[in-house]
Amino acid sequence: FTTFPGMPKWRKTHLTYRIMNYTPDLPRDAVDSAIEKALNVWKEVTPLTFSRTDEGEADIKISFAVRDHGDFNPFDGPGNVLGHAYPPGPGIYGDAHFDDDEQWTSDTSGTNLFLVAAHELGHSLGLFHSADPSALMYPVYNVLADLARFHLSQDDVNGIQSLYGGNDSL
Amino acid sequence: YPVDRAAEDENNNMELTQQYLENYYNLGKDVKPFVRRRNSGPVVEKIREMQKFLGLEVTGKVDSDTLAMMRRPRCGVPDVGD
Repeated sequence: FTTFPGMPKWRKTHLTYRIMNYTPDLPRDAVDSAIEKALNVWKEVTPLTFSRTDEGEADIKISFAVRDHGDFNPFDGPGNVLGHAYPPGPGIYGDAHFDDDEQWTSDTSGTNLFLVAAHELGHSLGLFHSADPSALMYPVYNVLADLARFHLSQDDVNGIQSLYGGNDSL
Repeated sequence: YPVDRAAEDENNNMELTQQYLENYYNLGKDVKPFVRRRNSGPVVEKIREMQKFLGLEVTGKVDSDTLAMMRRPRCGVPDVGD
């Protein structure tokens, strides 16, 4: 695993997130569920907790966008780049953006939102890319045959716990 | 015609490689076009760095496995930081 240069991380354990808009590809509750599940992946192995807010500022703002979307980091249309996210910090930092030119799905028939969200939210928490192909933080999208059996690799766990420590309640 | 097609494919592959290395491996946009075309010096080093990071065989050449990897969907955050 690697962390961002300078090792930015949240200096608190309770974080807020806000879903700014929705993809037309999925029902809203499917998006809500994918994001909540993605945050839980990290919550389970750290002291971090998350609560959702629907107005005002949030630590992690989640949005769907196409092409130029105001951060000088435009998306590229269908395929290739699926999303990006910023390391912990104020303002745009911590935010996760998803390319709405992808076909987002809850299963593996298109691009699975949960898998990409879990990866991007790893960036939002301070993880950079991993060179371990079995890691969630490996930069290339890996379709899982059985999503129900998803689990973080040891490399991901070591990475996030190097920033926040473990979940003492386990 | 087949010769032209091969040359066109090679150009496209180099274009893809340069873009990929610029986006994700900090290849300087100021690397001279001649160096880029010849696929030498800093470009080869960056190809090797990319192959090593992504778990590919490290050849320094844009082989079929490397091309296939560069065409796969991925995260837009670079693989190496500065």
